[in-house]
Amino acid sequence: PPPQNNQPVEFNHAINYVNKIKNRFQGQPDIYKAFLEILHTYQKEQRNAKEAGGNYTPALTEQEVYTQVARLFKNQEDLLSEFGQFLPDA
Amino acid sequence: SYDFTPLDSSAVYVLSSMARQRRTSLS
Repeated sequence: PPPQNNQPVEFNHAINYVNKIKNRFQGQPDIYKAFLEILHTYQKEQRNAKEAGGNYTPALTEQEVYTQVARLFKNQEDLLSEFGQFLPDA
Repeated sequence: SYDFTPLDSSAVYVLSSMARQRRTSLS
């Protein structure tokens, strides 16, 4: 089995990143909310695809997730490039 | 200090599972 040691690192990275976004968009809760929505849609699509066992193409690809987040985080290059570190196929 | 709502926590969950998936697909 693959080593699990990286898991806490990924988890901490995710916590720090979510915090950074929350702080950055403190005065613009709609942007933060839209970001959460993109993530949840992506997760739902991934789950659907998994359950369909290859018979379902996710409506939201990694590329589209990235594009949507880029539109949302315009002028926030650091947040966007950090987001790219999370995406499986960025 | 972390003031996380359940929504925040689920975002953290999605992001970390994305990162995990990325790691396994890269290795």
